[in-house]
Amino acid sequence: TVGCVVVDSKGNCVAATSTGGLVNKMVGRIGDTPVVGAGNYANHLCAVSATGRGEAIIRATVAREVAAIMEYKKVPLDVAVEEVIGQRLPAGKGGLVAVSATGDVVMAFNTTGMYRASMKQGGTQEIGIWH
Amino acid sequence: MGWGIALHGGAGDISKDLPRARKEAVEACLAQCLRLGVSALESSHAALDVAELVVKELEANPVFNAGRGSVLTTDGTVEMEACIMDGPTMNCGAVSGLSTVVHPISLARLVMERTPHIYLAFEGAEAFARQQGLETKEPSYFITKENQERLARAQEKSLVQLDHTVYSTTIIVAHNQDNPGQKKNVKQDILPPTDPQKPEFE
Repeated sequence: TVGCVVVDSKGNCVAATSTGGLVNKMVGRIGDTPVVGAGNYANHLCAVSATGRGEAIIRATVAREVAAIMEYKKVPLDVAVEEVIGQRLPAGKGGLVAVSATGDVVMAFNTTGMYRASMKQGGTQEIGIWH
Repeated sequence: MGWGIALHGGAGDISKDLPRARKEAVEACLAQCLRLGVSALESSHAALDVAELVVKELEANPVFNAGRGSVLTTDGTVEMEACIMDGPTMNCGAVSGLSTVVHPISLARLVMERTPHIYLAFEGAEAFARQQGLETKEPSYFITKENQERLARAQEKSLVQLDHTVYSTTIIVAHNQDNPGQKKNVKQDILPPTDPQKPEFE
């Protein structure tokens, strides 16, 4: 799976995700990526692109969960992401990249690694695989 | 407020002894895609355009599991899927079951912008792509030798797995070759069950 989240200088957030799915999956199997709110979601607060074990991400409604926690608990993006990746998505099942309308950029995962890269305006780029 | 961008190429049990060539290829692709996105943002491109542009670049590189280089179904075919969502309007588009569309993310965006729907799948999605004039290729374009080997190894062990996993996560067999009507449980042999009383057979 690959994904990209962007917040522009006006605070508009967008999430985009694309995948081939799982190796040896059954024909016709739908994963989390096209299920809005599971593998991909964006609203006026944030944009989230998730990756990992699709069945677990769908059960946890990962992408929407991040946005809902921000909205209902009035917490910043990194706090919402930590709650979802750290407590709601079972260990070893995936990760996500996310941006907020106020310009925060977060990348988190509870697997051994996630191929990732990020940058903020005026900041330095981050490219990584493991913690 | 300044702009921000993040992208990923998948998460999973990525082994620390990843072959050097693969590690360098992955990091080079991530850096190239990040540069592409940053330069588009610095040129004041809209967030929607930037996200699609970066994901198209990731789809084009067979090092990742999307577009060209997608992993294979149990039949050895590709069934790609994608989704795009615009935060301010909450407009979104999603597609599944694609086997000829070079950039699934672009088709997802056309579903969002040119249909009254959100989600199109399989024959309908493929027909819509052709109707919209999106670039399509023969299914073989998407299939790489590495993924054929990956499928063969997974099938030897009756595994369904993430593309990064090097046999390190055993996942429930979604079908039982001996008795198709039954699921066959496979014990997880790397990650300890989250609940020792109820082993996690997914």
